[in-house]
Amino acid sequence: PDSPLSRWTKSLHSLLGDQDGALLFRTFLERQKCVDTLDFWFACNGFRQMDLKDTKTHRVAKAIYKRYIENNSIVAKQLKPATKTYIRDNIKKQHIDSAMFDQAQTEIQTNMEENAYQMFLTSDIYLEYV
Amino acid sequence: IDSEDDLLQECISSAMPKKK
Repeated sequence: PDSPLSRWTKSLHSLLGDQDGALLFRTFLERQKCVDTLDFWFACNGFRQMDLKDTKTHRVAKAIYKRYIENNSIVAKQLKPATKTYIRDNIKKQHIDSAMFDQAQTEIQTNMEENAYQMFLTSDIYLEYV
Repeated sequence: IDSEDDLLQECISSAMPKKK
């Protein structure tokens, strides 16, 4: 009853917490041309765990901003304008804190839960794996 | 010094689930 597969259907969070699940979902998103949303989601988690005293953390915040938010990428398209402005201002003021991407991550996650995750659970790639 | 892409990849990888 508690096989990995039964956990995958429980929630997006449990799917992403499983290595095989996360990799299969990633392959699915690559085919859907929206793998950036998942990479961004993981980048936010990784960033939250970084040491704010480390100068590397500032560079990573900037890299996340440049790669996913500043341009017109799929992530940027799914974010509320106010969320993007908030992050842009933080980057400009060099005001880096661990929670600065939290709101953006939540927006992307909600979108994934409502769309890509549901599509994944009925996709060929998932059914073949099952 | 690491490039921005490397830093970003490192950050993403650090958050990916590990094999149990």
